[in-house]
Amino acid sequence: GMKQSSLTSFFKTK
Amino acid sequence: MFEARLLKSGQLKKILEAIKELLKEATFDCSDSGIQLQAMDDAHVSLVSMCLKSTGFDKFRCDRNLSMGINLESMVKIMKCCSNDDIMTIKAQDNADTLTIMFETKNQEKMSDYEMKLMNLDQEHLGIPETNYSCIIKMPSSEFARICRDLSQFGDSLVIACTKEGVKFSTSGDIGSANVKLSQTSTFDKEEEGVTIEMTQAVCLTFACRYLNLFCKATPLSTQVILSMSGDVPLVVEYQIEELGCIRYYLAPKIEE
Repeated sequence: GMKQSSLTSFFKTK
Repeated sequence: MFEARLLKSGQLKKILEAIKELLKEATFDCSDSGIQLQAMDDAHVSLVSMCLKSTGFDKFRCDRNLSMGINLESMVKIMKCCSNDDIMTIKAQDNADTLTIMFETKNQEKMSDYEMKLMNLDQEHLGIPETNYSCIIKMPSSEFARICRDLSQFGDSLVIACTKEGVKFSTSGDIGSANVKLSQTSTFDKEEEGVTIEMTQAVCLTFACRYLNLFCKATPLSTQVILSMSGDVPLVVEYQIEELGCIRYYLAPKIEE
């Protein structure tokens, strides 16, 4: 199955 | 002092319609270059990045950088009180806790003003890395909206596969499966009516239909939409707002468990 990834695993907090 | 005058308030109305279902509240960062907004939805799956250039306004003045926390639902209520071709002015003093929104009809026979309380929002700014995307698809925004709407009837996820030949949107669910293929347009009268693909490497990614449909609320802002994709990174869905700026949506892909 597929699961939704989180945007924060791609973009880091400034 | 911050003051911005927009000749067509309908533009801001459409912008709010395009973000209000993803974001309850957002910080509008004002500087002399314009107004910027960057915010993620509560689930941290998507991000809205909006930029309105100061040169796109009829008048624009921003003496000091200003961050205005705005409840979007409240602002939508105020925007419902104007006609699309009313002239609008938004105004705030430095360090103000309210924003004034004024509407005037073209003939100036009706003037109205609304004062909205500003909020203190915790800002979480994300650094979005510069990316050379493997596939950049330009297509009519209405076509993209149509495909997202049609295919989301069949499943929760949409697979977008881009090759040199074209782009394929696929989904499947309880009742069966659906595919829509678009080829690059060979001849078109206007650029925005065609489908063009710039590709260095084929890409296939899966995304949640729900978010794509929410992004399509921006369709009235632009005749064209630009989809940028690379393997295993978020999709970018971009709508250019004529002369004023753009809205970009970022969407994290679905990945194999």
